[in-house]
Amino acid sequence: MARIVVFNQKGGVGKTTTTLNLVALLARRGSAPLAIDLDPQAHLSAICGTAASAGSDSLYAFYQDAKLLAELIRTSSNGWSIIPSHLDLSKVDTQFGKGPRALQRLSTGIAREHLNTDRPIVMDACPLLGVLSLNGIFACDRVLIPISADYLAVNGALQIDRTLRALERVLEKPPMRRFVTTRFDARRKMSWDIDRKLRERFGAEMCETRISESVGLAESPAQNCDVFTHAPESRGARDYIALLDELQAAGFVG
Amino acid sequence: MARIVVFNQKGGVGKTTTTLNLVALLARRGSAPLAIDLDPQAHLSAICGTAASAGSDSLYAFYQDAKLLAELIRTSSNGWSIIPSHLDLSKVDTQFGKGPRALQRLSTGIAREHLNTDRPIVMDACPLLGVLSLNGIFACDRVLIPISADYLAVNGALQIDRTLRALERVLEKPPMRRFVTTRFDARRKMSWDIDRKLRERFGAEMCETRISESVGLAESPAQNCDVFTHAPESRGARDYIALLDELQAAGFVG
Ligand SMILES: Nc1ncnc2c1ncn2[C@@H]1O[C@H](COP(=O)(O)OP(=O)(O)OP(=O)(O)O)[C@@H](O)[C@H]1O
Ligand SMILES: Nc1ncnc2c1ncn2[C@@H]1O[C@H](COP(=O)(O)OP(=O)(O)OP(=O)(O)O)[C@@H](O)[C@H]1O
Ligand SMILES: [Mg+2]
Ligand SMILES: [Mg+2]
Repeated sequence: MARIVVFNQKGGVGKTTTTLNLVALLARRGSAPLAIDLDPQAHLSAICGTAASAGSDSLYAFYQDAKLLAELIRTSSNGWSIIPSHLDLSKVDTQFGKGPRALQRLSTGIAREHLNTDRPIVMDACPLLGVLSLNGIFACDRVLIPISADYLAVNGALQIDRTLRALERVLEKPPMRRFVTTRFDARRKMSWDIDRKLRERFGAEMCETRISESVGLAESPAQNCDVFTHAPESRGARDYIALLDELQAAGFVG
Repeated sequence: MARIVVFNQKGGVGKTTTTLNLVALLARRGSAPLAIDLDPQAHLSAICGTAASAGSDSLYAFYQDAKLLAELIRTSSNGWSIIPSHLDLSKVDTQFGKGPRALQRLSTGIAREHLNTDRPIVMDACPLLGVLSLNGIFACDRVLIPISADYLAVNGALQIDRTLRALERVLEKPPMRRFVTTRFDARRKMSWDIDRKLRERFGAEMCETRISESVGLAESPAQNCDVFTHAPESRGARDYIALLDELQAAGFVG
């Protein structure tokens, strides 16, 4: 099954929003996904009502070799499975960052514990290409890159392209990539300008679907739920449905 | 003179946008500010046309003990001074992060070279509480915390409050703090809800001025300039003028 990491080192582009809503939709379609929160700020964990009260109840315990990944799986407020994060994870870079296997630890854990055999995995990364995000990239076979429709985010997209190309040499099998425009506002000339630039640059790797700026998407985290529960008729809900349809048709996810 | 760090570990809340426009306005008001780009992604440096082509032309060279801060000062496309960043700075955490003086290096450098004697300094931080951002916090006497008017950013604000309180014990003199709401959209109930929550929580430390969602602010980086050059009549320009007026009246900056 697919192992997707949602990554962009630019901050605030919709990584958590995308992870939350794709996992929720995969769950509604019956594929029992597993989410993994790789961001020490644990926004996804907090939205799901599974914020770990201590590092020992979070992914951090796996890096300390204290627990198996399977022991850390919690059930979110929306009913699907998640391995939560905790602020302690920000120590991973300095505590566990060196060493030959440091970047493959998550990949090895997922394989050893057969966590991906009959369920897709979606990982939410923090806005830094550090040890945790690299663990996500080494553990995945798909990278989904949200790019908000603004100029500063375009810089970030070009940087990621360079980063992933450089990593392809060390990854056994380079992951399939998809870029998706988020926070697209059709009333702004800037949104169209950026979307066009991205399509010229990334071609077929660019999703046809654009995620619109939609208040339902920004509000659902406060209700501890996804957009399909909070605002099922919203533009945001329809766009994420169209995105998953497109990703499934492309074989990006089952 | 004031030494301000613009920080929030939540991504995409308007740190770079705030640094760019406050520095531009301080320059227009004749105080010849110095900007320092502490983000390895170097967004501020790129906007100013001073993106360093190599680590040796950026703040990274200062951490390598290869150059003085004063040797790294460049003139931005808008005419004010900036010490640019470079992707190599992301190595600072693992290369220079340990050691007793690691967090005070920038502070010591600014003091030794008298960079702050007759000009304010404004530092743009990356969305991570790592060695670079801590260098900014130890070097500053003011912390300006942008918080975008959305729920996920509120989580971040509470985390910062805890972080700064914990740091106060090790800082010689705790910095003066101000929080400012950004990307405020008066048509959204959520914006008012969040702004009220922040005022209840942070009281007098919360700026009266709110920075509105304004396309002029999002567009100016593509023109390599600040909002006062690109869209002087825009809502964004007026809001940052009001913000600087308020900060100057409060003695936060000269
Ligand atoms: N399409 C959208 N429409 C409206 N608001 C959105 C949309 N996508 C994201 N947002 C809002 O923008 C803010 C940033 O999104 P989010 O936190 O998901 O980004 P991120 O990339 O995960 O940020 P970080 O870099 O801090 O991890 C959030 O508050 C979210 O609610
Ligand atoms: N008030 C505003 N109105 C409209 N757009 C804004 C506003 N403030 C910021 N933006 C846009 O939102 C995006 C995020 O802002 P910015 O990059 O300044 O945030 P940041 O906190 O510096 O992000 P990072 O965490 O990646 O450093 C930018 O593309 C910017 O143009
Ligand atoms: Mg996130
Ligand atoms: Mg920034």
